Amino acid sequence: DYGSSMAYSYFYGYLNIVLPSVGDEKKGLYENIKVYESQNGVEVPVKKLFILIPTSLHIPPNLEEASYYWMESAKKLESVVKHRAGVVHRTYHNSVYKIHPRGQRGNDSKVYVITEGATPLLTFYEVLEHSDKDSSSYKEYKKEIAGSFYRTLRHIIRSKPECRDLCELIYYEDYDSDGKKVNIAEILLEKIEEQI
Amino acid sequence: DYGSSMAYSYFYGYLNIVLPSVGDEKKGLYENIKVYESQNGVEVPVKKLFILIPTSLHIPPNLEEASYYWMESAKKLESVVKHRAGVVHRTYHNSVYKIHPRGQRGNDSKVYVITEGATPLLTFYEVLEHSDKDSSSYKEYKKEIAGSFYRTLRHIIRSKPECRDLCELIYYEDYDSDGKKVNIAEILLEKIEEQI
Ligand SMILES: Nc1nc(=O)c2ncn([C@@H]3O[C@@H]4COP(=O)(O)O[C@H]5[C@@H](O)[C@H](n6cnc7c(N)ncnc76)O[C@@H]5COP(=O)(O)O[C@@H]3[C@@H]4O)c2[nH]1
Repeated sequence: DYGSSMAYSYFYGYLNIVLPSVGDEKKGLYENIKVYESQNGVEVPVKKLFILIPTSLHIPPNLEEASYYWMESAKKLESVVKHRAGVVHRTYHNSVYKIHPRGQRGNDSKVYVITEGATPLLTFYEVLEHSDKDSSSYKEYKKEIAGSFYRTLRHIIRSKPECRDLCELIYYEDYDSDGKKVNIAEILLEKIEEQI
Repeated sequence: DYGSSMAYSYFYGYLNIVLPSVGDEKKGLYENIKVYESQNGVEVPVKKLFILIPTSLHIPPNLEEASYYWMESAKKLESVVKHRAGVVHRTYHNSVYKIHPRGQRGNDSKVYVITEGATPLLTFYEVLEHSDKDSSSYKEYKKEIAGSFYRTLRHIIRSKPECRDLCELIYYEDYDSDGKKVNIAEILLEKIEEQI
C-alpha cells in the first residue's frame, strides 16, 4: 500500500542517510546539532529531527506559514554530502527553526528546533491534485495514507537502534474540533516540554 | 503498483522541479546547460537529462563504475534551490559526466552528458535488500518493477510538453546475452549519436 511503501523509501532514501553517525567522517544528526550549537552560540534543547505528518498530506514550503508565524527559519544544519545513484555530491540538509512562544518576538525565550514535513506525503498530495479526480473525494483516502505512512515509519524507526532516539514523528489533524487550523509551533513546544 | 507510484513521485517530486523553465528566475535544465557551456568553455551536444533505468535496480554511487571508467564525473550543473515541505532552501542538482570514447583519455574527443540513475529504483533495491527475504528470488520481481517504472514515467513525460524534450529514459539489462556487464558509456554514446 502507498503509505507503507513511501515510509520505506523515506527511511532508506533519506533518514538512514541524515540521522545515524557511522564512525567515519560523516557526522550524524546529534553531532551536527552539537556543532551548530557551538558555531552559532545557541541551544537546541531536544537534539532530534521532528517529522510532521499531517492528515491532509499538505505541508507548506516554509513551516512559518503553518505556525501563525510563531516560527522563523534559522540557519540550516551542515549538509550531508554523498554520491547517490550517479548524482555526484548529492546534498541533504535539515532545517532549523526558532519558535517564538505565543508569537512574541524580541525576548530571550525563543526555542530552537530541527523540524520538517514528511516530503513524500506532499509529493503524493501533488500527484493526487494532478489526477483529474475530484480532490474532495480523496479526504478520507489521504487520512488513511497518512496513517499508514506514520505507523509503518514508526515501526521501521523503532527497529533501528542507531536512529530511534534521533527522530520523533508528529502525526496530527490539520484542523481542531472547532475547525480552527492547528498551530504546529504549539504542538512542537508541547513535544519539546515533554522531553526536557 | 510500486513501479508506477515511484514514477509519479519521481516526476512530481523531482523532474518537475529540475527540468522545466517556468518564466521566473529559476532556470530550467536547458538554460542551466547553456550557462554551464559558456562558463566552462565546453559543449554539451545533447541538452537533455539521460535517466538510467537498469533491470537490476542497482546503480552505483558514481557512474564511472558502470562504464569501465570511460566516464569521469565533471563539475555539476548549478543547483535548483526551492523551499519544500518545510525544508528551507532544499537543493537539487544534476551531474555532468565526460565520456572518453573507448576509454581513451588525453585526446579531444570527450563527450559531455547530463546523466544519472533513477534514484527511487536504487532506494527500492535497498528496501528489498533489508527485507529478510532471499534477494535472488527477487530478480524477476525487480525486472517487473523497473519495467513498470519505465513505462509509467515514459507515459507521464510524454504528456508534459514542458518536460518531454528535456529528458530521455534509458531502460536496459545490466548484462548482455554473453553474461558480460554492459558499458553504460557505450549506451549513452549511441543515444547521443542518434540525436546530433
Ligand atoms: N536524483 C535525485 N536528486 C534529488 O535531489 C532528488 N530529490 C528527490 N528525488 C527523488 O524524487 C522522488 C520524490 O522525492 P521526495 O522529495 O518526494 O521523496 C524523498 C524525500 O521525502 C526524502 N528526501 C530525499 N532527499 C531529501 C532531501 N535532500 N531533503 C529532504 N528530504 C529528502 O526521501 C524521499 C526519497 O528520496 P529518493 O529515493 O532520493 O528519490 C526521490 C523520490 O523518488 C531526487 N532524485
